[in-house]
Amino acid sequence: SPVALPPFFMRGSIIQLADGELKRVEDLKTEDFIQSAEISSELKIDSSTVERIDSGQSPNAVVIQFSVGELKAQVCVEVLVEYPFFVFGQGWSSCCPDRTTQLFELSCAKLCVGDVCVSLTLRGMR
Amino acid sequence: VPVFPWHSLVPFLAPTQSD
Repeated sequence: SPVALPPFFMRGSIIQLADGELKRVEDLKTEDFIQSAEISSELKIDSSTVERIDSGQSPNAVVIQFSVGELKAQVCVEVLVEYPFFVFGQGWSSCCPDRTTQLFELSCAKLCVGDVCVSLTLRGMR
Repeated sequence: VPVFPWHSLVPFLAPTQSD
């Protein structure tokens, strides 16, 4: 059965940065995420390194294991193969870039083990 | 035209102990 895709990854989607600036999703840069998180009182950017990519429960899904932050917390997420992550210094990347381009018209690189993705954590966690 | 917040594009993966 078809899974609803997040609408904001569609090429041309308008994204509001923390300072109010509007950009298209395909024009976002690493600095946009870093600067938005710096302004945010609640959110903090973490570096999440792809450790493993395995098949998921369904043919269109993958399980990605990340090593998150300085503590290298191991976190697994199951996503559709076309789900894009933002890789530091590289931009949008997914496990199946052809499918991401087909569905979202969003140019993507291939997400690989060792890639470092932008992720978020809460500030002030103790 | 809908406008989406920047943080909806980034996965929320894990809380950290620091900060």
